Amino acid sequence: MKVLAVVNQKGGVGKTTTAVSMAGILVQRKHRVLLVDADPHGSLTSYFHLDHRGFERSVYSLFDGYKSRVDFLVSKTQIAGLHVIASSPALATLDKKLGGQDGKGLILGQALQQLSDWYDYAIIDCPPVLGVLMVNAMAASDKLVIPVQAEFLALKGLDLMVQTVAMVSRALAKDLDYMIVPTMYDRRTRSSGQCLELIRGKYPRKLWDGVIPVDAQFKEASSVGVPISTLSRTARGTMAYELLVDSLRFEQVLSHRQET
Amino acid sequence: MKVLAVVNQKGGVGKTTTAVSMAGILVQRKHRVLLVDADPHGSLTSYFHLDHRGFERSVYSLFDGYKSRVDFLVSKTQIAGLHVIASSPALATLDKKLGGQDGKGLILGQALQQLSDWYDYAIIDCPPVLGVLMVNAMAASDKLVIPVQAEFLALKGLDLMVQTVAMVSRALAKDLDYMIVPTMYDRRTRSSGQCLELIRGKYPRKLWDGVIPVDAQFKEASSVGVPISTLSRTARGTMAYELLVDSLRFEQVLSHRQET
Ligand SMILES: Nc1ncnc2c1ncn2[C@@H]1O[C@H](COP(=O)(O)OP(=O)(O)OP(=O)(O)O)[C@@H](O)[C@H]1O
Ligand SMILES: Nc1ncnc2c1ncn2[C@@H]1O[C@H](COP(=O)(O)OP(=O)(O)OP(=O)(O)O)[C@@H](O)[C@H]1O
Ligand SMILES: [Mg+2]
Ligand SMILES: [Mg+2]
Repeated sequence: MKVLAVVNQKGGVGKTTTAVSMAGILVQRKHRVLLVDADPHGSLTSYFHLDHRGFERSVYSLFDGYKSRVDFLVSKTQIAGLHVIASSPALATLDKKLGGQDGKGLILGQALQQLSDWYDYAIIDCPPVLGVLMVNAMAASDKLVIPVQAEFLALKGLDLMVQTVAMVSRALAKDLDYMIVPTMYDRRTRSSGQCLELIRGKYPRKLWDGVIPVDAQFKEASSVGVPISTLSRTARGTMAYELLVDSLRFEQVLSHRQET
Repeated sequence: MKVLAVVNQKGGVGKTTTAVSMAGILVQRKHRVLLVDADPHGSLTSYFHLDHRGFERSVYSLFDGYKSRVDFLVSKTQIAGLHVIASSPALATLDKKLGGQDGKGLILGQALQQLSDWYDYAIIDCPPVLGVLMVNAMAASDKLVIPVQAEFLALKGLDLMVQTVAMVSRALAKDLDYMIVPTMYDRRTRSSGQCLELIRGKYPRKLWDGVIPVDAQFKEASSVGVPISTLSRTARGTMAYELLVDSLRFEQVLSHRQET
């Protein structure tokens, strides 16, 4: 199983949209995908209409002494082959609850290990804040995707995010590979192109060579609770995420597994 | 001095844009305004090109045993009459650092009290996460503004945010008055109008009767580091925030203070 985390401390850059869109495409390509909602705000859980208020079976259970089988925490969605471990509002208390305790950064990774025969991919959606949940997601992942808007205000935040990745990587003694993905890209806005070039100048080997364009169909898809590729195979947003999944090159060749 | 906090656990809804835009309008109306950047990610600090990396004089100092004058923490911006207490990345460690300690919710409010003769308004920008910083901002404020996008995905998050306000209000034994403000409103998107009516049905006395429209000039303003009203008095975004400031009716009548 390959694990991917979608992170950025800036809010509203398309983290949840990226996690859901990539999962939708991988499932259409017949892979088995687990989405993990590590955001206390639970956008991904709401997206699939899994009411997370009363959820005993959530990511929070993993941090609350849950000892039995991790697959009991998994919920199905209306999309065949796409499962979710839901969020819980209680996740907002984790940083306070765990305080300065060491060794709490590997809890999510160890739990996902137990599911590695069940899924080809796990994609973790993160909250827009540096804390124990983001560190757990990074520790559990083989690759990071950092969505970013091509605007001046986002540039400083991107530097902060890259520094955070370096810091967590040192703390975990683990090489964290990441790709920067421009989202909500609007060719008509003059400054978008300039910002893109500034990012390319600073992170030439980490910036994806494509962009995710602005597409109103993302909102339509989220209001009916399906990934954009389920709503429309030819939407601009769908085609862009297809290219992103291709270029991440972490797609395992299907032949190693009997089709189930 | 009147204190306003801009809060929502959902990321990217226009919290920083709302704080900056309202401050810009109040300053043009000759009020003295203090912006407080309580977000570890520091979007507001970056907006005004106050590099927050090495900042000793930041909001973090208040939580780190700072004992001398609070006005030493204030930085000027290029806009006359508009000052800022900057953010610091160290704020990301606060929840962990303060852990379960009680009584840490009033630190920001007590500090701002010391500045009440210097400013007519203080506007606090918050991170998109429930934690000690958001609680401090709520405790310090006379009124809350909750920016929200008119989309289905945001509705569940709004319910969560309103529940959070009720919870914090009970914990602080203080009535927290709030107004829900639709942002990035796009009349062309079919579901916008439907969402607005759903919010109106649920929170009739709390929903503002206007909307902040989508306006590309917000991004232009942020790339040059000024509020939108400084860039253009006639921009749609400027006019909408003028109406919002009017309808918050917390604008003190200037006559009570000698013009300084
Ligand atoms: N490429 C796009 N084009 C148009 N709209 C988009 C695009 N990507 C995301 N959106 C919309 O932008 C909003 C924010 O996206 P999303 O919630 O995925 O961001 P996020 O980074 O997960 O936010 P948070 O920080 O709150 O977790 C949503 O309304 C979503 O539908
Ligand atoms: N009414 C609007 N029209 C168009 N763009 C807008 C509008 N309001 C905000 N924006 C843009 O949307 C993006 C997000 O806004 P902003 O950073 O203010 O949100 P936020 O809620 O503060 O995010 P965070 O959760 O990261 O703190 C910015 O690029 C901003 O310029
Ligand atoms: Mg999200
Ligand atoms: Mg902000």
